Amino acid sequence: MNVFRFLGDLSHLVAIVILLLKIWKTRSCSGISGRSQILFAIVFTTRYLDLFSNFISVYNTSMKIVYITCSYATVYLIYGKFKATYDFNHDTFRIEFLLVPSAILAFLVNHDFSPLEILWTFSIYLESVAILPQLFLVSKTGEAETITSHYLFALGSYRLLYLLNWLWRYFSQGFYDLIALLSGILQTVLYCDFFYLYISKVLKGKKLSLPA
Amino acid sequence: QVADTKKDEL
Repeated sequence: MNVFRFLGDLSHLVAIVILLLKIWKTRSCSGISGRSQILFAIVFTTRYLDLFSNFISVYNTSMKIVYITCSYATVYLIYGKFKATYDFNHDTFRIEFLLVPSAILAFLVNHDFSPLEILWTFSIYLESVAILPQLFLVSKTGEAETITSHYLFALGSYRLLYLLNWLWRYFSQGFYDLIALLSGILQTVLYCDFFYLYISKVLKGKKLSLPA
Repeated sequence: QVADTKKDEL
């Protein structure tokens, strides 16, 4: 495991924990898209089905369990415990527009036409666009709390770091996976606009607000 | 060597 891969995992973990803590401490999930969180729960569930059949390392297994557990906990906090603070009116992105094309594409373009492989591919495609409901929510309300911005920045950095990891692996081991690579590029590109706003505003101490 | 990502990455 190279440093980019490790920092990527760490960044992903930080993002997930920031979100959970934000909701827990403020007792509110306003500004957070429950729909994106449902998509992430689906992503982790379909990707880590090999959890019990395919052992890689203690690190790998524990991270998978932490990601899955945290994503379900987040969904529970939004739709259960702090439901009263959830922004139903603004979180209106139609997730079937992401789920259906990802599923169709996973059936058409995959490495191997087997159930586990298709589900893994589906999770990769879905993850690349799963943040769209959240970005849609931010653009609809025109602003994001600073802590939400930190969450989005950590979550976006994770795939960017994985891209560097794949570049590293390509040159050092000749390893590459086009499905993961192209999806990872799309996923990172979707965050570019946000990265720009984050660096130009949030890091200078201002709240992230979009121009009217 | 392709299609190994799922085995060791997250």
